[in-house]
Amino acid sequence: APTDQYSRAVDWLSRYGYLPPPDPRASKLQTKEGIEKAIRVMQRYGGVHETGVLDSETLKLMSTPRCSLPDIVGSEDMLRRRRRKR
Amino acid sequence: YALSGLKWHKTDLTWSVHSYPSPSLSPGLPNSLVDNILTHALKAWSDAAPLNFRWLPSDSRVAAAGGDIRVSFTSMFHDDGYPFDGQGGTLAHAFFPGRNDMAGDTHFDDDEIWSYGGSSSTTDLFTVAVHEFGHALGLSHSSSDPSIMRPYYQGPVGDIQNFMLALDDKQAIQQLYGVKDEGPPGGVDPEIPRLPSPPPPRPTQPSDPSFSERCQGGFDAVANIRGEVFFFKGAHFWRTKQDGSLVSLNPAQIKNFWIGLPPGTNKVDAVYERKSDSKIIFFIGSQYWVFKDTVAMAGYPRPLSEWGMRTKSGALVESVDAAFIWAHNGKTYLFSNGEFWRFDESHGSGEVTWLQAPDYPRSNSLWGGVPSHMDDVITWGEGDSYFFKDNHYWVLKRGGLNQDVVTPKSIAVDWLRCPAPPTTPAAPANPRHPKECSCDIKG
Repeated sequence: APTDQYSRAVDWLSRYGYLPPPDPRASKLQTKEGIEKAIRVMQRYGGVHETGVLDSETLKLMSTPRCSLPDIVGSEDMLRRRRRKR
Repeated sequence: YALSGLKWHKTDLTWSVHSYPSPSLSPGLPNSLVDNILTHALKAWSDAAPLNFRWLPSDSRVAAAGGDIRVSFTSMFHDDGYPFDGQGGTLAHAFFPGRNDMAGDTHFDDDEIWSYGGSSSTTDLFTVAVHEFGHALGLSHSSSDPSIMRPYYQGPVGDIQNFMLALDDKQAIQQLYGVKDEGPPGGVDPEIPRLPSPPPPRPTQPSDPSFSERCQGGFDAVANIRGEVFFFKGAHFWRTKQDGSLVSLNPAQIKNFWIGLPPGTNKVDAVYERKSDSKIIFFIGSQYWVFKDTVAMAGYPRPLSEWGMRTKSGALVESVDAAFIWAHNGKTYLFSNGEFWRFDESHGSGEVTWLQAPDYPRSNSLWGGVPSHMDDVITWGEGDSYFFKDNHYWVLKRGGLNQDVVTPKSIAVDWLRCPAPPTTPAAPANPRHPKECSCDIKG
């Protein structure tokens, strides 16, 4: 279903650093604009046509086997890892 | 290329293998071949940079306690915060260099079918190992093509004997550890490259255009929707919550929140929330839309002429200036060009429609003490009517229609968290400059 596809894509974008990771202490709603921007960055990074929407090419790339490490390592992610390490 | 910001502060590194692929899933990979493949994957990096890798037996005390790059094949949750996910999906990961216990550790998903130069249904261990060892040495993912550090698996890279890193990867590893047989690692600066200096501090005065937009007033429409007040201006809106705080100082884009308005919408005329079913009505030019929550309902827009509003001279009204439900009587009021109309919501056919009251339009001047050409009107607080015009608002208490004195107040200050304009103290009379100037917030 499209909603499932959408939430899976948001999860994927968060996991690989394109969206800020969810903060368990606070409810954070991603904006439509933020998700579109994240999809664009992901598309540019992955070398596919930059549309900002979950087209078939993008979904195919998202389901391609890959390394578990994030593509965009932001300060939040680094911090989270340091905290977990401690 | 992209660097993680971490590197080994030595060039002699040890490595060991603590578990091997399950023979049942990867029958073509005996342990000796795995060791051989991993040796060559490390060699790809040591061919480009002055690095030496020394293999340690996994049962040795050194490997168990403090080996640098410790390889293992694990599945699902394996206590490092990066669980694997069965066949496909994530294939492997490695930890960047550093002083912590897991630095350099390299994990392969044991649920994959690992092979060397195998078919498309298997995953080439050498290709993935070169990539993961790149992480273990300090490289991040790269979007360059070609680069072994691209995050997606793209099939076998070919013969392990003759494999050479792409230029992007070679430059990355040489940036960290120097060029093999040439000078000190990292060239002139042995440390990792510095980030560019941050820009000089900016003045704290608000230079963002959204600030002046917000604080200058002149809103196209103002609406009380579900207890929050929306201020529409151009293609954006701001939103004030019931407690008076703004959802954000930055404006939101109308098109991203209100789904179903035509592309390029850069002005709405009036908005209000319908009383009987809480649907939201947008007026833009000679059309109107009915929204269920934030999405326009099917069948809209419809022509404004359906409302049957005619001016005193008999002409059809072409646009709406303001719309609101008057708490005093629960009726819907629409304003246009100095006149207003009253409507009852009707539920006759299941769908809510509007019935125009007779004896309208009437002149806006009946609403005494407020501007006759307002930007918009809302009901707020204890059922008071708030009239908005430019950067001011007027409050008519309760069901009041014609109050003696209505003092305008600042929209910017009271609703949109803008600073109050500085009050100019009464200057002593200056005989040389009898007409002192004063500056307001815009000046």
